[in-house]
Amino acid sequence: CELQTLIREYFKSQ
Amino acid sequence: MFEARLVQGSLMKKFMEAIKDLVKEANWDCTGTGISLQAMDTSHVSLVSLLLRSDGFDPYRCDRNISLGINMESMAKIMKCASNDDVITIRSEDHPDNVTFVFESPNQEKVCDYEMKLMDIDSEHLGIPDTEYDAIISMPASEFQRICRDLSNIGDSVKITCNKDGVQFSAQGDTGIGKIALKQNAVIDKEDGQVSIELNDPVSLTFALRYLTFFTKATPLASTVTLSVSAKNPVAVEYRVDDIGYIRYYLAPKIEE
Repeated sequence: CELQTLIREYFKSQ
Repeated sequence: MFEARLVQGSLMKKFMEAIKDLVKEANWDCTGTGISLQAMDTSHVSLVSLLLRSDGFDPYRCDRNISLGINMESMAKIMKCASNDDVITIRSEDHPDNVTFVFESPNQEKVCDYEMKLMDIDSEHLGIPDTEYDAIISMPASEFQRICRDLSNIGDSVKITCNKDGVQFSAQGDTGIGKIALKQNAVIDKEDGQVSIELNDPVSLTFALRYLTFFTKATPLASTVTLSVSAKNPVAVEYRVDDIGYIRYYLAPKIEE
């Protein structure tokens, strides 16, 4: 099973 | 006031086509540097970032930094009213409620003026760190579009594997498996039509084809696309647009449970 991750988890919120 | 006149107006039409299916609404940030936009898609899986540098416009005037909150579908509809050879001017006041798009035919016999209401958009701005990528793959944009289209017939995801032999795109589905391998061209001078790979470390990552296919809507903007991949990080898909800027998309990889 593949899990799609959110982009926000990689890039910090400014 | 803000005023930006783009002689090659078709570029603005193409930028719109490249984002409108991915992003519903976004702020176009206008500063002395140019016009930029950063937005996540509605499911927050991917990010689009674009820059139109001020020197790509003639003239470009921005007295005060402003954000134009725009509904993409509405703007796309208006951009469709511009002819490919029109000159497009974007204009607004310093504290704008509206933005005006002016389309001039090349002989200036026809001038169209569209005013659009702006929205208040509270968008989250993400910081994208400088990353050392494991592999940077440059290839013809049309080739990447073709690969995404072909493998979408096989499965939902594409596994991108890059090693010293080249790059392989593979998809798997109920009907079977599809694999497309590209070798690096012998002449490495990044000319159009070339596949070139800068490899630091062999890498293999899986991405949703649905989103990569959205990204390939930018194909008319550039002859070459660059895929920057790094283990466990989002892929950066970049289309550099001659003389004006770029559009970059970031997509988080799928992780095996």
